[in-house]
Amino acid sequence: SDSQNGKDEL
Amino acid sequence: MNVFRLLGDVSHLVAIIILFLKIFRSKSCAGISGKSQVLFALVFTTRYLDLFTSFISIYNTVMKVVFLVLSYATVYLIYLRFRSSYDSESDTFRVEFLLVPVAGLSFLENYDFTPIEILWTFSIYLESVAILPQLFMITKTGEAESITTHYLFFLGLYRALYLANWVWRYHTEGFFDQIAVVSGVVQTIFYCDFFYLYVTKVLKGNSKLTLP
Repeated sequence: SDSQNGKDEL
Repeated sequence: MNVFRLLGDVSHLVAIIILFLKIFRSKSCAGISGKSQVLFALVFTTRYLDLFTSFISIYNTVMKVVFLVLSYATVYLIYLRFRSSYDSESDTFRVEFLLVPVAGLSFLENYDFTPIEILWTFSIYLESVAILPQLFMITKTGEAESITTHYLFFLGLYRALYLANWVWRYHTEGFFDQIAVVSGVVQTIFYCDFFYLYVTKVLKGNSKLTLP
């Protein structure tokens, strides 16, 4: 889902 | 992980270490905006709450912890250990003019109306403007030590490299994070004027950055 976007980034 | 992302993270880390060591070794935070550093500590705190909810990788966890620790250590040096050198009279940017709109926008425009997601969005928006008190301070005093400009250069370079990372990820993975990308573009634009002065003045051998 969109809400997981970017979470692997700092 | 691509080369732009890795170089971006290294650049971010280098910036934070440069600032910490500058203050620690000179025992002075002259010319540094404590307000910007408090905002960055707030950025890391609100973004890395997922340390408690999800594990991504050892790299991810270690970097998050290092950024958190160094940001709070820097705030400690400025406001407690070397407080007498803190130039509060030049650090007069009104941070509520950043915090209120950023908080409001993070409630309005986010991926999911949950506390952790709103706080993550808040951190992304806040990061894009957190350097403004520092840039305002340099404009006000008309100068910056070259070590401070190296800090700003690596801090600006980090988000510019993330832009390249997002272009790469869009083409290779179809990954597109609208909130991060738009904020990242805004953030990088704030540094453009500084990048120009850095290349034309500091890299030409001037010991200080002085504004015309």
